[in-house]
Amino acid sequence: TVVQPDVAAATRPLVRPCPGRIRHFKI
Amino acid sequence: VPPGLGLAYRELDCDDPETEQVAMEAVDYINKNRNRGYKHTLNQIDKVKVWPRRPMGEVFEIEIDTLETTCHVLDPTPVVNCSVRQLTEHAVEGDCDFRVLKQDGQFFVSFAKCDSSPDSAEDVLKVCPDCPLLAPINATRVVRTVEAALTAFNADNNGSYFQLVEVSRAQLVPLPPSTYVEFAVAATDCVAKEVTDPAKCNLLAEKQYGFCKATLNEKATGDAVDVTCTVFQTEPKLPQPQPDTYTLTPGVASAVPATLPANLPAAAMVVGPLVV
Repeated sequence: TVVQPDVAAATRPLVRPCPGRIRHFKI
Repeated sequence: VPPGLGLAYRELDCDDPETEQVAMEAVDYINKNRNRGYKHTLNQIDKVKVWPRRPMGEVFEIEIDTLETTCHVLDPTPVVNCSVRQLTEHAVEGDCDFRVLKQDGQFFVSFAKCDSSPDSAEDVLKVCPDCPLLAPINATRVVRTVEAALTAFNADNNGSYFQLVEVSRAQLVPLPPSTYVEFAVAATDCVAKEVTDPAKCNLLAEKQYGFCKATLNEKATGDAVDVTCTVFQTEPKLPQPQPDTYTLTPGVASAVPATLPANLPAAAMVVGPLVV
């Protein structure tokens, strides 16, 4: 993402809140 | 509605400990209220919304994915000790929608709807080209295998005559030509060695269930059946609170016989699982 030095880039969550983690395997 | 209060739901992280607690309550509810098939375990939380509930409490609207374990629902083993059915065994998943009320730190399931479906044949064969797929439980070979296995089990059994409760799963194995089945059984008031007409036997008032795994090998010299059954310890079932609406797919509908005479002799208490 290219931004101007004094403009804060939009922050995106590092982890999507949903769906959650897979505990075993996905079928 | 007073202005400003709103009726908006709050969003919660699917891996939030509170969400996970609700999901575990939902899975526990599934396992306590199914009476056929296998216990399920939580695989993934898909969505969660938390609605305020007046005068107090919150309602969790939650969607979860579950996976079938190898423990039958009649097996008293806690689900945490049950293995998840692997892809190579043709795994089955469940998709469930729940509404769970949380009030004063307690959970109450008010709605539950689950659909279960096996993995696709393509997916199974992709990871294991030679693995046998699930077969219809009314297939001729399956029915023949269950009948032969139950007959063999009862012939070797010195106690009660056991009758079939349900066929839980079946696989047709191409090489060597054989049929693998898993089925649930229940003790009756007949003595296995003395039964002449099984139709006249009645389930015991204090139910005693068992779970069997059997293979019928088709040989040129004739069929050979190999069966192993585990008889579960009897335990009184406490009544579970029922939700207002509770829907299950036909595949998970009740198979346990309804009412039985109350004056039948009680089952003998078995200490720990008995493998015959």
